[in-house]
Amino acid sequence: ADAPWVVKPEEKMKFDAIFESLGPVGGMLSGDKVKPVLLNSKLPVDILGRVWELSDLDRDGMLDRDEFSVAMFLVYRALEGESVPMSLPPPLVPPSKR
Amino acid sequence: QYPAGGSSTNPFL
Repeated sequence: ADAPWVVKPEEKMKFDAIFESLGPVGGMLSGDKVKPVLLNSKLPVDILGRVWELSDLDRDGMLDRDEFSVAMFLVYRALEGESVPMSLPPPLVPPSKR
Repeated sequence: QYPAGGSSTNPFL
């Protein structure tokens, strides 16, 4: 449970910058704002749907900055040819949400 | 499979 988050600090900084550029409201990004960014990856919609399922940990239809980092992490890995897992591996769960 | 029923919070569904 105290394993380091797989999202490295330098990656987190990059993802946080993207998060901020999308105009979060109250520290959250709605699906409407995140969807075009993920679609921009050109990954299949069913894969992106799974990325969302895994990232929106509290299932409120919004992503906070840690959830957004999980989404971006999964998208980048998918673009590198790795498959998106069916459930979120514990090391991918943000430390703030364990 | 995604959970069925209710309003989805997933913008890709």
